[in-house]
Amino acid sequence: MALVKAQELVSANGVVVFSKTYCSYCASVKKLFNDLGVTYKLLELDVESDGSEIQAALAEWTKQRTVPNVFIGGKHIGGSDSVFALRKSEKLIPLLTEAKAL
Amino acid sequence: MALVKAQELVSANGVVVFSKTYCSYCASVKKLFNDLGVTYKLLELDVESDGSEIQAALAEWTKQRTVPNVFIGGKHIGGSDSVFALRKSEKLIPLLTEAKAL
Ligand SMILES: N[C@@H](CCC(=O)N[C@@H](CS)C(=O)NCC(=O)O)C(=O)O
Ligand SMILES: N[C@@H](CCC(=O)N[C@@H](CS)C(=O)NCC(=O)O)C(=O)O
Ligand code: FES
Repeated sequence: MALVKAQELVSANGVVVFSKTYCSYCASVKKLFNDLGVTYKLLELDVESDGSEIQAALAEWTKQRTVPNVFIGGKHIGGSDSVFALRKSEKLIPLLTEAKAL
Repeated sequence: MALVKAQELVSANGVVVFSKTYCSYCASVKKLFNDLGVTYKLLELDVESDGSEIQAALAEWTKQRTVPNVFIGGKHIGGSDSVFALRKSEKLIPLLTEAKAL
């Protein structure tokens, strides 16, 4: 079931990015994480067979229906704006390090 | 036929934005144009019944397969990066004025 699958991914991985392959906003978060050398679990919702169910489950769980949808250390971070805001305020790397993703 | 439809829209309108309703990159171009008070023709390719045909025709015609796909004064401008680059180099408003969209 989609919600359980999403929650298990989040508890099993320091960083999880729920994304879509064609989306530039998702691409910029992935690029940032790649440039920083972050270890992250990536789920492309347009490719996964249950992608739309996962997106609906995430909407229920986090109140966020959009992609990218990012979790760090089991905590819901938000979308691209939230990730880049953390980057700008120099809070991103501490969070990633604490989650052992860096 | 999709290519003729796209070309007719471009020749009949000072500014045309081919877009998708769910796309943040498209949203930022539309927001820029709205903030500037630009008159533009908007085609949401995920809503139009022949949207995918139009996107394929645009790819053929402009070599650009992505959205947003922007034309000003009949000239192919490109995507969001191109529009914001013109904005940054102060070339956007002159182009829009020349196209009588501002
Ligand atoms: N401000 C948000 C924008 C999120 C957003 O609007 N995402 C779009 C794609 S760019 C979306 O999920 N649209 C609905 C969908 O794809 O299901 C962020 O920073 O992540
Ligand atoms: N750098 C380009 C990005 C264009 C792009 O990758 N667009 C994506 C949506 S954000 C796209 O068209 N993906 C394929 C599709 O939706 O058919 C720009 O500035 O516009
Ligand atoms: S689909 Fe275009 S930015 Fe996300």
